[in-house]
Amino acid sequence: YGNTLRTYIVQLHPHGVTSSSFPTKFLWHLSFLDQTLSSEEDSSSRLLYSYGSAMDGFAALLTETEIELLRGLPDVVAVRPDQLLQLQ
Amino acid sequence: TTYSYKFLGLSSTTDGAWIKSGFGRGTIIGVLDTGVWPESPSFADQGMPPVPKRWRGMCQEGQNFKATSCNRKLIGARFFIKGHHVSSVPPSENMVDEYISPRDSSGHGTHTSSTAGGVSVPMASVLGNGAGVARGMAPGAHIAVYKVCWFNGCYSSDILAAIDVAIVDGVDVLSLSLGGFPLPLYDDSIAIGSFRAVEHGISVICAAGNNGPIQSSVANIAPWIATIGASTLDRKFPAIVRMGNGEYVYGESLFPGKSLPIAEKELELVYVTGGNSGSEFCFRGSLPKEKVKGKMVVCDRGVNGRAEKGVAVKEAGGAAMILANTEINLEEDSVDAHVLPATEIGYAEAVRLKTYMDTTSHPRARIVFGGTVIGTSRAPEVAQFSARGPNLYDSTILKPDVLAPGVNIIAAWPQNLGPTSLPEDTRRVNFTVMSGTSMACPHVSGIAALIHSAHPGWTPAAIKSAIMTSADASDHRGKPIMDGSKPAAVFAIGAGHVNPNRAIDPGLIYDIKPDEYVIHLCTLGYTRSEIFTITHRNVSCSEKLKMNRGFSLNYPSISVAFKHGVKSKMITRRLTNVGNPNSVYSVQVKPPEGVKVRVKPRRLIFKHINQSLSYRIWVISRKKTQTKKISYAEGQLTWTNAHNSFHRVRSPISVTW
Repeated sequence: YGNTLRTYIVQLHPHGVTSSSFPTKFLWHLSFLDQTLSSEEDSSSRLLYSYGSAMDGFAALLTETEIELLRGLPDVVAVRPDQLLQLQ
Repeated sequence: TTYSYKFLGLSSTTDGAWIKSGFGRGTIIGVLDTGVWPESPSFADQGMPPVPKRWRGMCQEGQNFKATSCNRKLIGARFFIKGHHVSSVPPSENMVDEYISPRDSSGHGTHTSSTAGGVSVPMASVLGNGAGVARGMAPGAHIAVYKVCWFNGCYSSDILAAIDVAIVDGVDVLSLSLGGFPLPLYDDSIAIGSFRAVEHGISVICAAGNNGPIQSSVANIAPWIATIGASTLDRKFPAIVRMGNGEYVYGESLFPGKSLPIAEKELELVYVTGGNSGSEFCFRGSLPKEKVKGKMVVCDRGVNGRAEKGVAVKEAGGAAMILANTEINLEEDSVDAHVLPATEIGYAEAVRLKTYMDTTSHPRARIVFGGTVIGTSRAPEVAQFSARGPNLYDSTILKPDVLAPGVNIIAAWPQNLGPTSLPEDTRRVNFTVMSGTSMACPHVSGIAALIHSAHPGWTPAAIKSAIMTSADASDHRGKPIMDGSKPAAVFAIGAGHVNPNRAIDPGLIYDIKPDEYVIHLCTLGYTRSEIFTITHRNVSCSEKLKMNRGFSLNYPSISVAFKHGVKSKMITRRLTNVGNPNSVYSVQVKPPEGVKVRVKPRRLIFKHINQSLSYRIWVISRKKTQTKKISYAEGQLTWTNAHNSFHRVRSPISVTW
């Protein structure tokens, strides 16, 4: 499963140490992906959503290996796999 | 809906919640669901006020959906598909197109949106059944639709994106008729997203889930969410089975019986069992044509869809169907607009019918359709499927919070589907019937919108308190709300059944500031990082708890768990006067069995509006021995205004050992 892409919700510290150096949250979130992905990967194709109101963070397509890398970054609060809910 | 607003006492002529709130004018309800069918008459905008200036949302174009599809009623529509799109979903076997736009492909979102805020539509019905003027609970409110659910479900990444946008758009109420199983709050994207929404003053209303009557099945359990269970109406659609022996079995159906000559004809009865094909459940392709052709087929409820069983019977040449409840459904009838003459019978009736069939060589029956009957049955009752407490992750918060109508709700329906929503159903209707806590949720969303319109300054916690403390503990006959054959427990009904006319003027409210939820999470033993995940607040629980010794969340219901030999608990509550100045309230307590309850003070004298006063409750266990088996008891605590009996502020008490 190490290389299988899955959707994860990555929650960041709202006032993370790196956040102030980016003009928008979207760019900040992209930079997180850039740090995680190999250099030839286009991080924008992996970024699904950039959250700023309901949560600080993003949803992205990631492998388990990349998730482990992300978890080690200082501004990452939590990483959760996308969940499928149902109508009731 | 064509009837539930009347059942809840909402009237456009007498002074009640609709008049006091201007029908919810100016309030914006955001509905996270399967989208909307904008051409439905329930979303027409005649008589609607202009779009509020604070609205920041949009009408997102997409497949079969133009920016002009929105109007002054449906002020926003967006869709969120990225989470769904990338999740290697196998190609759908569904023959219905799934619109890549806010347009509703499956009907659910159209139904729930119209229940919350649909405008008046005269002469609405499902094939002539349940006819009346259809109205949402807040017919004057604006609706913004966020499509997050697709044919295979709703991804949390899409849901979170919708909540994220809805906060910025400026909705006042969020209605989420979706969920799953209870989760710890730090793993629950709805809980996390809705905490921020509540911080922004948005009321979040969620379905409790349909996993009842299993204990601790209730989902969406965050204390800042209003969690809604489902109840029945006193409206019936009798479709009685007359067996060949002359005896009758009560059933219900929305099939327009008298319109087909075969509908009420006596037919041979057949119940196909044996083998592994699921013929007793009437799976598609499981019924041998030679056995069922021209006959009335008995199908057990469960596993596949109720209406789908009718299609299976029809495909196999069957002429009619009796849908037989199994033990888990008991006597609950969730009716459908079947594709052939059909009726649904309760479990006890199913046993009688099958006994007749087993003891008769040529069993026969006919269905006698009785139209729509209102007011003759006890209601509300708890829907069997409605999820139950106790709360799996927080014994101090009673869930569900309240019940609202969720069985046989007739509301708006799209034109791409028949009333059963099955692709084989070529009929087209503007309204259809659905059941679920999904249907209960938007009733409360609409009621929250009414309260928001009447009291724009109230917090989401105040609105929720108003709904909970004014809820009815008894049914429309003044008798206990029933759950099957027994009076319902608080774990089924929470604070009771919604009463919008009382909720709009509750007298007192239990308000909660977002910071208090954080302290509450500390009392539960959540770690700093878990609390940060949920609330985005960096807190030291030891400091918080030091500064708030003996803290109790100011929740409108009371739930106590005696664990680890603890025999006594002291909890505090704080009431705020939103009624009249110079109001005096006295307390009445009905203690749970095996428990002594002391309240101090026993009288609260409010001199001003918005004045807050606190009281303490000591809950003392009188049980001598503790067994390993978990046991429960329940009671209630009510503050009654000495001069205004309308203001009764009731909190259920649940105790667990």
